[in-house]
Amino acid sequence: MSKQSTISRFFKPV
Amino acid sequence: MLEAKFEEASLFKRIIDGFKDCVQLVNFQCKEDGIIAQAVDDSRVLLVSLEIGVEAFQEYRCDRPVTLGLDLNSLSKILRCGNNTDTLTLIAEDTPDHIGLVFEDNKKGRVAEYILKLMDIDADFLKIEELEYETTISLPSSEFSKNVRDLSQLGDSLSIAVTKDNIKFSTEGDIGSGSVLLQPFINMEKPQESIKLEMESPVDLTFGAKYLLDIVKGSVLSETIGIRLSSEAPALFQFDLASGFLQFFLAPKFNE
Repeated sequence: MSKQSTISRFFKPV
Repeated sequence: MLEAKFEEASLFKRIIDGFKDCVQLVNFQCKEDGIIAQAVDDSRVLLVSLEIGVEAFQEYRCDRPVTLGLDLNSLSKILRCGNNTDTLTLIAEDTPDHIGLVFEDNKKGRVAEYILKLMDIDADFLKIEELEYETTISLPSSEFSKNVRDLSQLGDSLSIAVTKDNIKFSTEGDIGSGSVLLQPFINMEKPQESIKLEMESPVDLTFGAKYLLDIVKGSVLSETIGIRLSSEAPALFQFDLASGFLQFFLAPKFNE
């Protein structure tokens, strides 16, 4: 079973 | 004061059509050196990053930075009112609550003016780091679109595996499975039809098909798509403009 990662895990707010 | 004139309205229409189906509310930041925009889809899986350089415009003037909060559904309604070959000028004051869109057909002397109310959009601006990618490929955007559309009929997830010799798109679903294998080649006469592959180490990543179906809509902007993959970062799918780009950063699925 695969799990979807999110953008927030990689990019942080300026 | 912002005055940004496209030689043909079709360019701005295609830019908006390229990503309006995955994000709705977007802050467009207009500065002296062009317009940038960024938005993340509601599920926080897909990040869209747009840059339109000054050279994409016939005329461009932006006296001081201004942010335009646009509802892309509403913007699209107005963009449909203009003809593709009209010029399109975007006009905004320094602290605007609306934006003007002026379509002009110089041959007929026809001028159509629309006003769109702006939205106050509370969205973080994310810092997009220069990421290190293990693999960079480039292929015709029509080829990429076909593979995504064909395979997504069979499964919810789509894998992209790259080795030094080939690129493999594949999926598995309830009714069956499918794969498309591509080998790099250079077409000297039609370089845009080439398939290029640069690889440091093999990658095999899985993505949600529904997000890839959003990304392929960017194909209206460019005959080729650049894809950069890393096992440690969101994949980058990029469509280049004559000046600027439309980028999609897509977070992969991981095996638990």
